[in-house]
Amino acid sequence: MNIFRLAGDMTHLMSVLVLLLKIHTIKSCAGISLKTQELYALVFAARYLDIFTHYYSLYNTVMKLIFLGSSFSILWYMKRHKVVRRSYDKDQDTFRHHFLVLPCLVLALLINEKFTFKEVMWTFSIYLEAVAILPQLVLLQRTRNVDNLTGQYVFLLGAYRGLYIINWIYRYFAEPTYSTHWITWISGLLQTLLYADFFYYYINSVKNNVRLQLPA
Amino acid sequence: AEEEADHDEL
Repeated sequence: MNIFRLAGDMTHLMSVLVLLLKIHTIKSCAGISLKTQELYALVFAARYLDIFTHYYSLYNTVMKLIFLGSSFSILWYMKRHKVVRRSYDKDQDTFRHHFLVLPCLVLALLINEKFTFKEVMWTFSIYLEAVAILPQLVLLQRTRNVDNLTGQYVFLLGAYRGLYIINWIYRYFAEPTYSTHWITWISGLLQTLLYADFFYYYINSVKNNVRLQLPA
Repeated sequence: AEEEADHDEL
């Protein structure tokens, strides 16, 4: 464990807490893509299959439970909670996210480190996470002004994998036994690049203290 | 069996 990895996990944790805070306190999920939340729940379900079979550290297990619990409770809020679900704008959240799942699954079957069920599912989760933010980014383009909490949520979610990239670079040079993980590295890089223009507009809006507005 | 590729990250 290095500081970059810890910073990445804490940033990721902050993103789900910001989202839960938004939904739980103001009882609204306006501007949040349910499709992205569904994809993330699938990512965690596929990635953490080994949560009870392969104990790595207490930290890892606790964090996996937090990410699984938070992503499924966000789904519950957005689909079942009588007040929150009314603020979900399904007419705007139209990205056909099913078209992301199958290609990622096929790619995981073709390109993986080991052709076992758990490894293919883990690889599937890596590919899917790289594109899971797309419905949310499309929704942000549509909803003209983005509220602060939603902007912070997307920013933190994008930043966490960026910190993981620094963690991989650090481990590559610092840990002689650290082997190459091209699948994780390339997917993580693509994932972070998807946020590039969002980061640009978000940082500008924070710097100039103006509402975040993505160009149409 | 060959050691499962242990994914030690989240």
